[in-house]
Amino acid sequence: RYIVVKALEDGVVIMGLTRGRDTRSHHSERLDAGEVLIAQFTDITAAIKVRGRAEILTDVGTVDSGHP
Amino acid sequence: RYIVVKALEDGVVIMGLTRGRDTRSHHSERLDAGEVLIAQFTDITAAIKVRGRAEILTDVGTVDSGHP
Amino acid sequence: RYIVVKALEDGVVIMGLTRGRDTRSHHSERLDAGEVLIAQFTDITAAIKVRGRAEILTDVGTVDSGHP
Amino acid sequence: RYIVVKALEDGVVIMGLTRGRDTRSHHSERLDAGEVLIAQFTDITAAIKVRGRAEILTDVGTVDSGHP
Amino acid sequence: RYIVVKALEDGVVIMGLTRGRDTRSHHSERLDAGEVLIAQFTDITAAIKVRGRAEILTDVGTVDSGHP
Amino acid sequence: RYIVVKALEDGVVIMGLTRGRDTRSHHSERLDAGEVLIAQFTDITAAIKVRGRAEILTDVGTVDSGHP
Amino acid sequence: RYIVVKALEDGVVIMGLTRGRDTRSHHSERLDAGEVLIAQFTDITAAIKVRGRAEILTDVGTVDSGHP
Amino acid sequence: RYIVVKALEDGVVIMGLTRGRDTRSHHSERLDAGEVLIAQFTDITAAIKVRGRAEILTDVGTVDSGHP
Amino acid sequence: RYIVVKALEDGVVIMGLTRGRDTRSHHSERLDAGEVLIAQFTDITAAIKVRGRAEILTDVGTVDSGHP
Amino acid sequence: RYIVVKALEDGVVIMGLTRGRDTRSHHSERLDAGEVLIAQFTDITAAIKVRGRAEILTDVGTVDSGHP
Amino acid sequence: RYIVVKALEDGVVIMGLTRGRDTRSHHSERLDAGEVLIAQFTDITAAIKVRGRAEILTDVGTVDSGHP
Ligand SMILES: N[C@@H](Cc1c[nH]c2ccccc12)C(=O)O
Ligand SMILES: N[C@@H](Cc1c[nH]c2ccccc12)C(=O)O
Ligand SMILES: N[C@@H](Cc1c[nH]c2ccccc12)C(=O)O
Ligand SMILES: N[C@@H](Cc1c[nH]c2ccccc12)C(=O)O
Ligand SMILES: N[C@@H](Cc1c[nH]c2ccccc12)C(=O)O
Ligand SMILES: N[C@@H](Cc1c[nH]c2ccccc12)C(=O)O
Ligand SMILES: N[C@@H](Cc1c[nH]c2ccccc12)C(=O)O
Ligand SMILES: N[C@@H](Cc1c[nH]c2ccccc12)C(=O)O
Ligand SMILES: N[C@@H](Cc1c[nH]c2ccccc12)C(=O)O
Ligand SMILES: N[C@@H](Cc1c[nH]c2ccccc12)C(=O)O
Ligand SMILES: N[C@@H](Cc1c[nH]c2ccccc12)C(=O)O
Repeated sequence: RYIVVKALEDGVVIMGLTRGRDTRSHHSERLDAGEVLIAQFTDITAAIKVRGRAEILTDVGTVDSGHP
Repeated sequence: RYIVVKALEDGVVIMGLTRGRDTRSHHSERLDAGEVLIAQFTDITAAIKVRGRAEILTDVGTVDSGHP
Repeated sequence: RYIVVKALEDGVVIMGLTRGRDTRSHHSERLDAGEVLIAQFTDITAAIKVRGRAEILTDVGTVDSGHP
Repeated sequence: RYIVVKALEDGVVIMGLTRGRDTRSHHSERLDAGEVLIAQFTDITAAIKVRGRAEILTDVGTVDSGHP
Repeated sequence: RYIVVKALEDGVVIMGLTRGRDTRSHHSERLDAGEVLIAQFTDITAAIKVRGRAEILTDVGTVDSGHP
Repeated sequence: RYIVVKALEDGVVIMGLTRGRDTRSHHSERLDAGEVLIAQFTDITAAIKVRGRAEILTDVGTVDSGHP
Repeated sequence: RYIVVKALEDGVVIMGLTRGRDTRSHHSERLDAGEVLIAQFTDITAAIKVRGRAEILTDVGTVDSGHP
Repeated sequence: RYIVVKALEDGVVIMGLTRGRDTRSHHSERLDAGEVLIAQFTDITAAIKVRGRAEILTDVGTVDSGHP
Repeated sequence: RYIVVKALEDGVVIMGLTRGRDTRSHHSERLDAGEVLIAQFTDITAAIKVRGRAEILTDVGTVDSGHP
Repeated sequence: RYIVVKALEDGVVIMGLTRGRDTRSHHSERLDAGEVLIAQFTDITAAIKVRGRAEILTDVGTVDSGHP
Repeated sequence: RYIVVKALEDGVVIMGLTRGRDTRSHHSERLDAGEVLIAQFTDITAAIKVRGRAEILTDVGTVDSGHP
């Protein structure tokens, strides 16, 4: 299962949060305006946090993050 | 399986509650307005509690948490 | 599989009932108005009971609990 | 797989009937008006009987039990 | 997989017929008007017979048993 | 997987035919008007034959057996 | 997986053809008008041939066999 | 998975082609007008060829073979 | 999983291309106008090439090959 | 899972890219106008690149490659 | 599971990001205008990043990357 994130501005941040007893960011991917990340949930990544203006497509619906 | 939480105000709290005989919060993620968390159910997390104004998308429908 | 419970008043109670030969409450989660719990069925929880005014979303439909 | 039972009056009874060669009630859950039980089929429970006025939601449809 | 039976009169009978080389009734559940039984197919029960006026909901459709 | 048979007259016969190299009737269930049988395919039953006026519901559609 | 065959005349023949390197008829079921056979594919039966006027319901559609 | 072939003329031929490194016909079934064959893919049959006028129903759609 | 190819002219060629590190044709099936081949993907066949005028039905849609 | 490629001009190239730590082309299939390739993803092929004018059908939608 | 990327300009870049504790680019595929890449998620690739103007089709929806 994956999600799709399209950055609507520069400096959008997508953080992968760890699976397991600890919940910390193991990776931060920066996207500039127009860039797209398609990211899975994995043995490593159990939650994903998005900061900045972006369009986020998922199995349970679509949301826009950031300030419109 | 995951849920999507988009904060509609600052200081939204998403608590992961433990799987197993004990039910306690193992992690509390804070979201500020516009931030989005996409969080799975895992070996660690068997329930998720949301406090504050947020849009929550799930497989069984969408709800808004907090006070409108 | 999980359900979504959104409290429509303070003091909504969500009880997890045990799996197995005995059926007793192993945990009681309290929700105040606007708080949302997304709770799975697990090795521990085979039934869930809800008291108080709440909106409950499930795979088999949506109901409101409590007195309207 | 689970069912949802919403009590429409006090004293609704939900009986779990045993799996296996014997069919007897292993547990009787009482619901008062407005209370909701979401109950799975399990290694223990192979049939569920409902007495009293209630709304019952299942994968195969919805019925009202009791006398209208 | 389960079926739902809602009794429309007193004395509805739901018989579980055995799985295996022999086909006999291992259990007979009586329902009075308004009572509902939600019954699975199991290692024990490979066929179910219903006598009396009842509404029967299944994965392959709904029928009314008995004499209208 | 199961089928549903509702007898529309007395003396409807539902035969279970054996699985394996031999095809013979291992059981014959008689239904009287209004009675309903919900019967699975099993390790024992690989084909089902219906004689008499009945409504038959299956995953691949509904037919009426017998002479209208 | 199964098919449903409803005979529209007397003497409809349903042949089960063997699974494996050889393809021969291992069983021939005769249906008279109005009789219905619900037959699975099995370890023994890998093809089914129908002769005579019948209505045949399957997962991939419905056909009438025989001469109209 | 199976296909359904209904012969629209006499002498329709349905060939089973072998699974494996070799591709040859292991069986040829002849159908006369109105006869129906419901044939699976198996450990033996990896392709099926149809000659003559027939209606062919499959999971991916329906075609008519032969010259109209 | 299989595809359906109906030849719209004589001499349509359906090539099975090998699975594995090498990609060569292991079999070429010729179809004349009106003939239909229903062909699976297998341990041997990982790609299928069609030359000539034909109607091709698949899980992902229908195309016509050849020159119209 | 497979894709369907129909060449709309001569010299369409379909490259299979290797699965694993290295990503190189292991095979290049040339299609002339009207030819169709139905190609799976395999232990060998984890990505597919298409050059030239072609219609491409997939589970996630249809695109035309090349210059219109 | 795979995605489809159709380049709408020259020099579109599709980066495969590694699965596991480290997140780095293991391969960068360049597409020129009109070229199409159909790329799976694999043991190696757990996220995919797209730079430049392209149409991206996925199971959760379609987006255009780059500057319109
Ligand atoms: N480390 C947590 C990450 C997580 C997933 N879902 C969550 C919901 C709330 C809080 C944390 C989480 C886990 O593996 O479960
Ligand atoms: N520790 C509990 C958490 C839980 C899941 N669903 C619940 C419903 C009600 C109360 C608690 C829970 C469990 O693993 O089952
Ligand atoms: N302990 C019971 C809990 C339960 C599940 N479903 C029920 C229905 C009715 C009564 C009790 C139950 C069990 O594991 O099965
Ligand atoms: N003990 C029975 C309970 C049961 C399930 N479905 C039924 C239908 C009819 C009668 C009894 C049952 C069993 O395990 O199978
Ligand atoms: N003992 C039979 C019960 C049964 C199931 N389906 C049937 C259909 C017809 C007759 C009997 C049956 C069996 O296990 O298979
Ligand atoms: N004994 C046969 C019963 C059967 C199933 N499907 C059939 C179709 C035709 C004839 C017989 C059958 C078998 O196990 O396969
Ligand atoms: N014995 C053949 C029967 C068969 C199945 N499908 C067919 C299609 C054509 C010809 C024969 C068959 C087999 O097991 O495969
Ligand atoms: N012997 C071939 C049969 C076959 C299946 N699909 C095909 C497509 C083209 C040519 C041959 C085939 C195989 O097992 O794969
Ligand atoms: N031998 C190749 C055949 C193949 C499948 N899909 C492809 C796509 C492109 C090129 C070759 C192929 C393989 O097993 O993978
Ligand atoms: N060798 C790569 C091929 C690949 C698949 N999907 C990709 C996406 C981007 C770049 C390369 C790839 C792998 O097995 O994963
Ligand atoms: N190496 C990471 C790649 C990744 C997948 N999804 C992500 C989301 C955010 C950040 C990194 C990732 C992993 O295997 O999980």
